[in-house]
Amino acid sequence: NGSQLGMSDYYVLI
Amino acid sequence: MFEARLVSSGTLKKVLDAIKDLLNEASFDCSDTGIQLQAMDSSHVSLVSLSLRADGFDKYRCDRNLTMGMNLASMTKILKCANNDDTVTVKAQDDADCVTFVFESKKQEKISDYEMKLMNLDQEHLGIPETDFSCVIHMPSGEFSRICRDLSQFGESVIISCTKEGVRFSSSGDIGSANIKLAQTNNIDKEEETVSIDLQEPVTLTFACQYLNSFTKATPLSNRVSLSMSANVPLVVEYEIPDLGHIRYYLAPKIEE
Repeated sequence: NGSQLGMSDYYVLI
Repeated sequence: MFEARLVSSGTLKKVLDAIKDLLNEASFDCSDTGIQLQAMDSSHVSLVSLSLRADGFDKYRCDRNLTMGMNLASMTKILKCANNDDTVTVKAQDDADCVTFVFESKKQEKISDYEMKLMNLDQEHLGIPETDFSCVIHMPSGEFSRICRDLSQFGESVIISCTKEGVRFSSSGDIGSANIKLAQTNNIDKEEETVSIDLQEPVTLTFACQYLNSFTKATPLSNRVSLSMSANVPLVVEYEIPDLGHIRYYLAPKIEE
């Protein structure tokens, strides 16, 4: 089913 | 002093229903332009972004920026005490450690107030850049909800594939497989029932059903939904809240192992 990416793979904390 | 009033408690109940599947608690950032909320679910796979404009409220006052951390299960208990057609006013003093919900019945014969303790929550704001998406699908929110519900019977993931011909939702698992194709429609008479696709280039991405189903809890807020996709960024599922704002959900895709 594939592995799940997370928000931190795309966006950085500000 | 912060004070925000909505004629219908039902709207606030729907907003809460749209976020409480994904979030146990959340910080509501209040300023003179309105109320914003941005929070990730506990697994950090999805993100909720809520915006309620000040001019969408029947009365709105916010003298100083205020962040109200709320336990959403507690907020749910309080909102259950309101009838949908009660007016709701949310009030807090500057630097307060509690918030008050005041419910007024239509004829003003019953007025109740509930005070809730606020929480200090860690603020984890993510910077989300403006994105030009490869495709944006506009469709009826009820149809999207139905598709997510139907396909989640077959597998844990849904593949969304968008081309100029239309959009295809697929799922497969132990019992078999399912495919739902939606073509673009040109039904001008019933605009709210149309499916439209703005396509720059075709995109195919895989997403976990569990999160998509949580997003569809926003369906009562809007009869339309948009799905925005590009190859290397999270899906954005957006519901416009008429005359009040919007709720957006971001979901990271699954990738081949």
